[in-house]
Amino acid sequence: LPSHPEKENKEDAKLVQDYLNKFYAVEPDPNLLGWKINVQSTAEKLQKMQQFFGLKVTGKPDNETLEMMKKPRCGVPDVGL
Amino acid sequence: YGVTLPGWKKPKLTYRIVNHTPDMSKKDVDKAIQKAFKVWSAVTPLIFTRIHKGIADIMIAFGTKAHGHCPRYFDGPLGVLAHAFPPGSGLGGDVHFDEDEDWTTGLAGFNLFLVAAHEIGHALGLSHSNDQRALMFPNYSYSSLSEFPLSPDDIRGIQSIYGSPPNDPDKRPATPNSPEACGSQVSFDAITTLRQEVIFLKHRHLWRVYPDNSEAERELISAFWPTLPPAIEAAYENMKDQILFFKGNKFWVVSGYQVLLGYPKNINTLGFPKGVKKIDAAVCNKHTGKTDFFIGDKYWRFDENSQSMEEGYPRLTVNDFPGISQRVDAVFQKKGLFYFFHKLKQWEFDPIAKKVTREMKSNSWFNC
Repeated sequence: LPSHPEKENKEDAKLVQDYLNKFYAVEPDPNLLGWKINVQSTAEKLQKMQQFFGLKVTGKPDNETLEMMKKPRCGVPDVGL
Repeated sequence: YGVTLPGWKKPKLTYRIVNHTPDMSKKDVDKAIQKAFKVWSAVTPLIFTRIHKGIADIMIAFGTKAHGHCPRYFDGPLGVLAHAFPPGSGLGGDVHFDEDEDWTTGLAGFNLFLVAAHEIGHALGLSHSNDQRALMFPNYSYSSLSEFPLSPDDIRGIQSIYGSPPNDPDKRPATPNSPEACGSQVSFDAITTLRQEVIFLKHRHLWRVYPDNSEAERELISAFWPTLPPAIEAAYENMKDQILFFKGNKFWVVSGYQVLLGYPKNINTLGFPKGVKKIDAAVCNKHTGKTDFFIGDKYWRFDENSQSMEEGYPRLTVNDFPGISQRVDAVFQKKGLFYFFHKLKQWEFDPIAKKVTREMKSNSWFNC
């Protein structure tokens, strides 16, 4: 049994949020400032990330997705530049 | 692949290494970064020159957490290893490495050459690719192929921005008869292994066959080794992680992308008599450290350790390789067995039992 399931969940949630904000946040186009910016949901960003890495597109932070997020990588975003 | 246009508007670019990681000697850092730039200059018209003062197009620096004016921050060991910015002024084109990582020249830690080659791809206008074999795939992975980091996806990407190198003899459109690996009439000029891969050469092209039997990749020989001529006649992998290529009475030694200085050399420096004008095929037996050179119906044996030709050669090939009576076009060794090719056929030969164990079509390695 996981020793602290709720603690692990919190850590996983933070990992997911940080990862998606860093690599899958669509940077607002300065020309569009002032327009209503469509804020993507976490699930949408997660789906985009799963699609990019060829994972099962579930929109949920399953184990495979969490493992991919823990791999050392480049700091440039994967989308939206 | 993905691009962030418009790319650099000039072919001559400068770079400056602002500071060095203490993990490696300065010389090794300089060499790794120079080699990383060569990865890209080999397949584009771009020329990179290092400067030691002032503002270069591509400024390279090591930093931790929040560093200088950079809007992105590093996160301590692991996680994000490095980042870079697309071409432009100011931060544009700059490359930053996370000094909290363990930077190395080899397999341990994170290989600086490999990460630098990836980040320079960004500095030249490439964004991330979702092709897991591409250098521009976001995650770090060091494999035996890392000496050849560029995949066709990377080459297509960078050449979509800058075109191919000016001296690319293959600039001409592919000849209509450029062979496909699964064609019924395919034969090979030369074949060599490279660690886990088998590389088949024909005219100006090569095919890389991977151990996991995924689809072979066809590429231009010049994409890797622009100074090698087309129609190589023989090739083999020696005991020092190098490949030797032969054409006519000349041979080249390559290590990774580099053709070693001083090559091509004449084959008589290996100990062949003047009368030998060309090599048909060659293979190094990794178990004995001896290389066999096949010419016509005879073969010579070369000792890789003493770097000298053995006495008592040439001998008739068929006497020592029963069943191999045709002229040998190409040969390589895999898992101890030899594979001799002649035109559309190949023979699997067991050097210990000294007999042919199978006959196959030449393109049996291509999942046709």
